Amino acid sequence: MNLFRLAGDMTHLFSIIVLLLKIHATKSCSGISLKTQELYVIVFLTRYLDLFTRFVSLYNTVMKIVFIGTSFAIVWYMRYHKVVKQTYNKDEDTFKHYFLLLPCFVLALLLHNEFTTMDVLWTFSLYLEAVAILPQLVLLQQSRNIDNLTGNYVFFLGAYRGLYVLNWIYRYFLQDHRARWIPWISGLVQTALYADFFYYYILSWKKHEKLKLPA
Amino acid sequence: DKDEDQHDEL
Repeated sequence: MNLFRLAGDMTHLFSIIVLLLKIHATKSCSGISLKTQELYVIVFLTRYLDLFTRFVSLYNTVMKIVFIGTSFAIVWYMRYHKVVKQTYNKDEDTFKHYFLLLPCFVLALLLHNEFTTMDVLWTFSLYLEAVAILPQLVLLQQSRNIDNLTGNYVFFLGAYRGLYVLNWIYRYFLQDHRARWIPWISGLVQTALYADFFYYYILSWKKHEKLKLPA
Repeated sequence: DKDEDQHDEL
């Protein structure tokens, strides 16, 4: 464990807390894509299959349970909470996210480390996580006003995998010199997808203006 | 070994 990885995990956890805070405090999920949240549930379930079979560290186990639990809670809020679900605007959340599942699964069947159920699903979860933010970014571009909490949520969510890239650089050059092409490339694609969001987010922050993404 | 090492992150 190095500082970049810890910072990445904490940033990821913080993004989820910001989202839960927004939904719980404002009893609203406007501007949030349910499709991205559903994809994250699939990402965590397929990534943490070894939750009970392999013990890496107490930290890993606790974080895996927190990520699975909070992502379920967010989907539950947006689908079933009597007040929150009214604020979900499915007409804005238009991305066909199920179209992402098959290509990621096929790619995992073709490109993986070992052809075992665990490894193929773990690889699938990395490919899926790289593109899971697409429905949310599309929604942000369509929704006129992006509230601060939603903007912060997406920013921290994008920053976490960027910190993981630094963690991978650190590990490769200073620790085990092991090439991990699958997480590296997936993580870079994932971070790159946020590039224009980061640009407009930092621009709006500098100019103390409301965040607006060009359509 | 390979598999152990690969899945040690979140």
